[in-house]
Amino acid sequence: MKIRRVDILGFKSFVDRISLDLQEGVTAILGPNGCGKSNIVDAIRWVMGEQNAKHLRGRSMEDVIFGGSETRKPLGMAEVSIVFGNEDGLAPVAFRDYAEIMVTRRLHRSGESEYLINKSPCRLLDITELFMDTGVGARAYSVIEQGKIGMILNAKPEDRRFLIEEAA
Amino acid sequence: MKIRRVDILGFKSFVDRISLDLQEGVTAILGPNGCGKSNIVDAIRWVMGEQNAKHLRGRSMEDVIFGGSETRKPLGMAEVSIVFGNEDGLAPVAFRDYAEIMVTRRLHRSGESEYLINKSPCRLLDITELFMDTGVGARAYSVIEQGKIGMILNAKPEDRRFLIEEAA
Amino acid sequence: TRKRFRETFDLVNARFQEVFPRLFRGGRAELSLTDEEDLLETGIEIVVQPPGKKLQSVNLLSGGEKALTAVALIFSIFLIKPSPFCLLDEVDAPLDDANIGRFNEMIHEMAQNSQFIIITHSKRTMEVADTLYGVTMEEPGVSKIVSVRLNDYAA
Amino acid sequence: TRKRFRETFDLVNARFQEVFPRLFRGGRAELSLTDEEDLLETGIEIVVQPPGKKLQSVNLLSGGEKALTAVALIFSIFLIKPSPFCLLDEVDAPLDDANIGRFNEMIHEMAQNSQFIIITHSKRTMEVADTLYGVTMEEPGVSKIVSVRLNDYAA
Ligand SMILES: Nc1ncnc2c1ncn2[C@@H]1O[C@H](COP(=O)(O)OP(=O)(O)OP(=O)(O)O)[C@@H](O)[C@H]1O
Ligand SMILES: Nc1ncnc2c1ncn2[C@@H]1O[C@H](COP(=O)(O)OP(=O)(O)OP(=O)(O)O)[C@@H](O)[C@H]1O
Ligand SMILES: [Mg+2]
Ligand SMILES: [Mg+2]
Repeated sequence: MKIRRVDILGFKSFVDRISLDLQEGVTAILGPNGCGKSNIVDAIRWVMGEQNAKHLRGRSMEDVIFGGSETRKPLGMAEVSIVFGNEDGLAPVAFRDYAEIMVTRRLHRSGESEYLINKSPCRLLDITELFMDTGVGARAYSVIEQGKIGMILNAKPEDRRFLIEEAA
Repeated sequence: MKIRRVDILGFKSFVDRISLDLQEGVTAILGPNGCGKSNIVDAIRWVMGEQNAKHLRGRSMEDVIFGGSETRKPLGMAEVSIVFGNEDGLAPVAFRDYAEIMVTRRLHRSGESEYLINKSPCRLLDITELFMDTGVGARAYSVIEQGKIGMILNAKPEDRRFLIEEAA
Repeated sequence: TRKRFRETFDLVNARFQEVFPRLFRGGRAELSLTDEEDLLETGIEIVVQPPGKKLQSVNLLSGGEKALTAVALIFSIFLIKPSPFCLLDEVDAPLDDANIGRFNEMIHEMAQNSQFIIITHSKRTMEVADTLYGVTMEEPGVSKIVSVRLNDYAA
Repeated sequence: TRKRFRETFDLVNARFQEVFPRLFRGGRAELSLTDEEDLLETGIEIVVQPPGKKLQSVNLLSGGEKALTAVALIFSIFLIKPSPFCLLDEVDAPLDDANIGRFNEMIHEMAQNSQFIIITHSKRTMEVADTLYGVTMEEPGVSKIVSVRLNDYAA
């Protein structure tokens, strides 16, 4: 299942809703320091189920909600949606007839979380199962965060086996 | 005391003797990956008294001796000399009449170390004292190794005080 | 699972021994298990010899050589079990121009089957991308995404 | 020494509050002691607000913002107690062009009193250096140093 689009609203520095259409092949993302490029990577990991705020450079998950700027007030909710195209028919049986599958995650400042598939509320478990069944989950070797490439060589030998385990 | 020149022979990838003349102002060192740029930094730290092989990316100090290549046999000794100009008269009393002060360090594969000041054998203690008296020692904030700039922000607050301590 | 680990390890290792010399334009490298007897706990050692140099511990490698070695391993795993997409954030930062070129060549081959999203500051990487997006912050603290053509950016 | 630590800390802190907005073209930052009572054990906290953004914990900063903040601190200490020379190995790697420009401006000011040796892959840094040396490895594994003029390198 290819990623067709990512919609981000209220997540980190994306206070206004943005839509990132993703094509085949290689997409390069560029821009000055601090403009939000790595925040896009965080948004994709988050909507795919990342539960550890530290993996998103935060101290608590509330840190991913837009916290305000010189000109904008903080927001009360972060929302990221990822839209997959079902061309290769890899979708689980329940979604066989859909051309697209949209996974949405919301976090309110109250701490309340929402998960939706095709705009229909579901549980976190349904999302993780969907990603597992389709093999689309963000595997350790398919997302390399900024500055993390060096960890592979610096790691102890026992701390590298997870790479093989995830592929096995 | 400004650095006038660094001579490197048998240290890491500098199997043939090289001489690096250093000018005033800003010197930029460039070249492809793995060609030896950071090895120059290691050589300067080493001749200034670095005793911990791990700070030079080695496992034991013997790792700094040229270990051979496809076309060259390993060497039996590494030698680095650093030449300081005494224009500002900062040299300790014993060296007040010298225009230049040369500090040399050698390591033999046998494990035997040699230290020389102006080609005259001396002890490691004489070298560390010379660097302390002249304030030329490689302070933590005057040598930033490759990839290490991030450590300052990632460090625990207690692990940052050494920067102030070294300047105090 | 012990069997699957062993099989996957062997496949990745074989691939790694091809990918490394391709990215480094020579040299050789391989993976080894620290404990062949205990496949559930064993660690994975990496042995590297850049072209023309001698075999030595990975810690003596340069910053760029370490990064490219890690990239070779990641690409090897990816080739054995491709993911539908791959996100790389400034992975090309420590690489020189020649290495960036070979890095991008391999990415474009793998991108025929998987989507690659690469965050980069490198003009060389941007020049060979299929699609370019710029992230801007005209209003401080507020991110926006724009489509980019390379001549805009280079100007 | 408690007194000297306090004095040095205050001097560096004052400098840091000037250097940060200079490198970031705005914003503010300051150091604070985690334990004002215990100057022998206290840690040093860094509080940062990039221009136009809100004050937040340093971990949310971008890779380039973190690097530039660390550089601002290093430069502040250097300005309070200059060393005769300073070695920087690929410190400009995560910085974008605009930040590299301001980084180099400050280096050139400090270089009037101290020698700066900068290892870099950035053409912008090379363009403003006083002296350029290239390190080559024509014979694999064997390093050589050559004088470089920028037109040679760019060619
Ligand atoms: N919850 C939040 N609210 C508002 N701004 C945030 C929030 N979380 C992070 N930011 C801001 O996002 C910026 C970091 O963005 P990001 O890491 O994506 O930058 P980048 O484009 O990857 O830059 P670089 O090229 O330096 O790596 C920081 O300035 C940070 O202040
Ligand atoms: N004792 C030694 N004998 C021979 N070669 C060595 C020795 N120690 C290190 N090397 C070689 O030196 C090379 C690393 O050099 P260095 O770290 O200076 O590269 P660099 O120019 O800084 O590259 P980069 O731009 O990637 O950081 C490695 O290839 C390593 O194999
Ligand atoms: Mg980033
Ligand atoms: Mg290096």
